[in-house]
Amino acid sequence: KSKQVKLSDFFKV
Amino acid sequence: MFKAKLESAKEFKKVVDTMATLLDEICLQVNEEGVRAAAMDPSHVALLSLNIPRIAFEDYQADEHEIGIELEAFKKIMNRAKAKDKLILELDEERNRLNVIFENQGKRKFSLSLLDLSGATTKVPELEYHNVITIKGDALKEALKDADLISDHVIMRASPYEFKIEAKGDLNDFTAEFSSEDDAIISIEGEEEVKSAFNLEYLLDMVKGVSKGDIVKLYLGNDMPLKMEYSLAGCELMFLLAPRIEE
Repeated sequence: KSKQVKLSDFFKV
Repeated sequence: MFKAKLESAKEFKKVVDTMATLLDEICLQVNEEGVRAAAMDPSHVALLSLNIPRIAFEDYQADEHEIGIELEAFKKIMNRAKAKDKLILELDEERNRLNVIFENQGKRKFSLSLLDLSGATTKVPELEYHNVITIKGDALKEALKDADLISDHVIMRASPYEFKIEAKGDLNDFTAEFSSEDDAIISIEGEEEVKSAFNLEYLLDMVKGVSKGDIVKLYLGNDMPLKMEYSLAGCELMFLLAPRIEE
């Protein structure tokens, strides 16, 4: 099972 | 002032179509160097950045302005572009509108009411990637459409010589394989094997404007956002897409 993560998990937005 | 003329309204329609599939609105930042914009989709999964250097325009005059546009309305107007229409974009500061003019046998002018999106600009982050795949746009698009028959997401894998797109369904599955020898591949760079999973609906939206002859650059890491770049008629598009991660 995989879940969608957000771009904010990788850099400050 | 801002007044810019593009050779082909029809080509620019593809850019607006692509922006409108991901975003509701965008703030164009114009200055003497050209037009830039960047925004995230409402769910913060994808980011789109647009850069149109002034050299892409037939005529170009601009001071600094922020032009906030509702993309659904802009898309509807751009859908009226005909084969030989040139496109003039012109800021009417007094009425706070963007004039969208199709120039051919005469001029057809729409005035698009502007949104106040000042301060809503998105910074584009610099991410580091070691694997870069340069691939023909139609090959990528067809592989994504194939995968769409099987699942709602894909796994992209890259090694120094190979690029794969895999989709797994409950019963059936699909794999697209491209080696550096294949016609579809311009180049594959990278020294390690990486893989990330991505939602297909977003990927299909991102390649919406791509057609035969367009070249797409993919930057891939391990459970990292995908970076995608391509140009349409001198307009440079860049996307970031957050991955799906194993729970």
